[in-house]
Amino acid sequence: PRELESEHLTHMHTLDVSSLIPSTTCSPSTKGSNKRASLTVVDKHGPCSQLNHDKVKAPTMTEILEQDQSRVNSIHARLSKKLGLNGFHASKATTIPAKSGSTIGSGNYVVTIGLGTPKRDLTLMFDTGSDLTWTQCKPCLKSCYQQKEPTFDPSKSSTYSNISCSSSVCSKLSSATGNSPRCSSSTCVYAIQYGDQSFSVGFFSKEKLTLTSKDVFNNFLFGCGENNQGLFSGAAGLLGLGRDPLSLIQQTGTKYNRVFSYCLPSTSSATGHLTFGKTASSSGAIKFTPLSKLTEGTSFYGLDILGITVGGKKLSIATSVFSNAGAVIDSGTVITRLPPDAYSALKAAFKVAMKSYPLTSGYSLLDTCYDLSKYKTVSIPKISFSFSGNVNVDLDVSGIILVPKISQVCLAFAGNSEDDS
Amino acid sequence: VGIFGNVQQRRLEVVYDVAGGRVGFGSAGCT
Repeated sequence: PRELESEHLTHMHTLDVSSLIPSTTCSPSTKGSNKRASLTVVDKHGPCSQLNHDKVKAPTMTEILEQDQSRVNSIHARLSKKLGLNGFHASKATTIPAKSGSTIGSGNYVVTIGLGTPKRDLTLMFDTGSDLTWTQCKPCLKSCYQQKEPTFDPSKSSTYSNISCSSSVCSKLSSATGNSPRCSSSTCVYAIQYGDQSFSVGFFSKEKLTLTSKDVFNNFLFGCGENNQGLFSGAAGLLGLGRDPLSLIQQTGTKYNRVFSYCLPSTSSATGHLTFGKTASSSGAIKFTPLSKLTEGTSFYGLDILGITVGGKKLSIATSVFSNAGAVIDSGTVITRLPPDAYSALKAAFKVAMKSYPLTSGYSLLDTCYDLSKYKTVSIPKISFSFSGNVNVDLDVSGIILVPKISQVCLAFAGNSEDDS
Repeated sequence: VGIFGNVQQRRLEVVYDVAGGRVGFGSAGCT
């Protein structure tokens, strides 16, 4: 019995059911806040977010998951196009219309940066799945959605200037946005559209960017949005952290050597950090996996998944299941998507480990949910991912389950619809 | 394409070494 108990402790997370209910008050972490070039990361709709006020209605978790699927469809479409895959069936994609005041794949996290002279604080969603940084700009020639902070007014900044159409950087917009730049009165105009049909169109510009008081970048290239519609939920715009030459990472590469890191908070009432440059912790205890060759030439960050372990047992999944599909890591997608065979195996093993608890109905794209309302404590199997380079990553318990309510606690994974996606 | 989403990244320190062509994971950086 002692050995069994020891094995149970090693391979299971045991926690109070009451701890699954998110707090309504902010408990900020001090970690990262005093680091060089470190910004505080908050859940856009949690109590730590300045956007979490009555001005903008927060989406329900069902809406968040529906929007998550449109982001996934968009990533599949963009990668299929870039990789020249034939198997992508565009007609299967779900298009969810953009709604003003709602969100773009709204499991997104936000950080606050400074723009212009004098500096204006702007809260932007950060996104490793796109490249161009943009914010809404006055005079909002066509349209702007409602945002929490005052809209950036370039006429009140002494360091703002437009990029001309003849500039070589104007042509770089094609790869950063997927759309060719246009020209308006010899000023370079960008257009970017996201998977949910949200979009931003405006002047391609340069301006002083302030990350922290010691991290200031003159002539930062960004989009000054004059026509913005969609699911941005009160944020002033988007911070593009992809790999394209126009992304923030490449533009600040001289100072930070194209290294950045983040910690996402475990609940909506906690804070994390987004840090630029190498830090002490980003070298020592970190296990690195090489970027996948699959995403070479794209702005995505590709990973090679080799296997999954549930409750201490490695799942029997052929490595070809993962290698045929490929994978990317994305800060804006909420729920991990797996090839169908891998998801089936994960779900089956999770169900075995959770057999003591009553199953209940599914929740949106999550099909494995439990009613834990009659329990004080619960044991959830540990899950770890193996990546190439002999890297094993143990997920936090907050990365295994999603809790719409205590009577519906769900395995936080979903399967793709096809083996090669 | 599989996608490693942000729920699964919670409380992991995720390091993007773009110049080095690698992504790192650590669990100690967020505690």
